[in-house]
Amino acid sequence: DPNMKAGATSEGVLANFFNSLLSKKTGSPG
Amino acid sequence: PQSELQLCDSLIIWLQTFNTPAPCQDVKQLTNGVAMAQVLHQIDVAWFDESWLSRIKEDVGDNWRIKASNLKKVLQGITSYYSEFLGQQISEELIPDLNRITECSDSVELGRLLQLILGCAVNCEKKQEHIQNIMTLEESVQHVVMTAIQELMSKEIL
Repeated sequence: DPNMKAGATSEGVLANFFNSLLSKKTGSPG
Repeated sequence: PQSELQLCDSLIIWLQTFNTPAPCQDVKQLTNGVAMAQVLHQIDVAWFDESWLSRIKEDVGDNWRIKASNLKKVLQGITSYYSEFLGQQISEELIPDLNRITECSDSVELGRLLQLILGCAVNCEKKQEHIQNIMTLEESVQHVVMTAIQELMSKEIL
């Protein structure tokens, strides 16, 4: 189903983005 | 590119997840700065502490002077959080025109202010909690939030 595929891709993009944000170091200079 | 209005609407939905004592259902309710200040207090209670929050007047009504004063304190608080805690300077183009929020409840400018609050949430020490919370929102809202964060990141001045 192309719709499901598109949805999964979109979800994947969001999950990737937010997960990478989670692993990013907090912006505090120290 | 997402419209500026979509930015404001989606960030209001995100803001509602904080369950602030002050209402934040629409643009009008946010223009007095009270709910935004309460959200900042939840984001970093050590920085936006009780003393800071107490300087935000809650009984605003239609008094535009108090609204303007509250919004100014909110923006000043955010600016110092970025510069002193995050070690960043906010790009000029991301700074909202507070007069337009006070005078005509401008959604575009309010969206800019909410975007800066979002930046505080995803960079603070409790960012994990905030990001996971964002990930529970409707997908269309998440997309707008993602784009807003990407814009902040692309304009970071260290």
